[in-house]
Amino acid sequence: KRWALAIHGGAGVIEREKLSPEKEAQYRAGLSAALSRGQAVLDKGGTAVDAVEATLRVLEDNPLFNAGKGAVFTADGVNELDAAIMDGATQKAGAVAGVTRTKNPVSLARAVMEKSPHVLLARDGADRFSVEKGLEQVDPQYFFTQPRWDQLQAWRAKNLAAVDQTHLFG
Amino acid sequence: TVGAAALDQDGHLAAATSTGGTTGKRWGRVGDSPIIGAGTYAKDGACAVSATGTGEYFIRESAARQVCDRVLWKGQTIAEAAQDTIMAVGAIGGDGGLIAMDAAGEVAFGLNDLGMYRGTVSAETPIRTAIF
Repeated sequence: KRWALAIHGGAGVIEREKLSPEKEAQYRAGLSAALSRGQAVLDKGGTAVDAVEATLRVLEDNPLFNAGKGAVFTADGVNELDAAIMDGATQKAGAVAGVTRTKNPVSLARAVMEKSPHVLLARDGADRFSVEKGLEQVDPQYFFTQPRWDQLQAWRAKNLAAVDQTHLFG
Repeated sequence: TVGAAALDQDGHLAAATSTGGTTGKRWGRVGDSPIIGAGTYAKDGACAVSATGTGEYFIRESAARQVCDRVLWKGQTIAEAAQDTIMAVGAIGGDGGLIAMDAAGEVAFGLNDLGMYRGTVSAETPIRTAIF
């Protein structure tokens, strides 16, 4: 029987010259690992909802990608995670915004879809719902990665300089 | 941002998206990823979509839902719908990409930026990945 899976790991200014062969191989390995997980679900007759959740959990656990561990930092230096899931068979959907302690936000989105009458929960309430539904919790420090922190420092330098011209040159 | 679209053996579609947002986001900013119809959408018989990019523009264009509407109402192929939607996002200043899948499991990518990490696998085809 036919089944299919497609994924993305983010888009943007990805320049060939700046992506080393080693880094490219890491990204492709990460994508392949996620596809393999989804493939295993679908090949055994699992549902599309199970497949997209399982696939995204792999990408969320991979620090290369901007989701879960490896997420970018807000201006305040914290990680706030968003996720959504939708079941085409039922038109049910679930989403979370600004969550900080759920290891796999896509699973929290699915919990909103299946275990609440709501579609979108945000921030403190979503974090609380996650605890109440027994999803795996982590210290927010879990999401920290040095490259993302360095990106925030570069962002701060650029944007603070724009606001405060006195310190434009250090 | 990461996302997935899938067709299962019973012919059902699903989509999901997960993200940390953008570096330096403030004021409780929320992009398109958790907005059903903007960054994520699925409807059996039509399509499943996950998007990534400058979220505000994907919200304004109802990008994910737009792909499905183009398939259902305009009779476009999934490739045409994905491409025209990403062009519509670009026309108002947005950039990024999306993955889309139709009711038969046909996959399309729409992109108006330099690259998007992406991949596919199906019952008939092995795992394939691409970046540029």
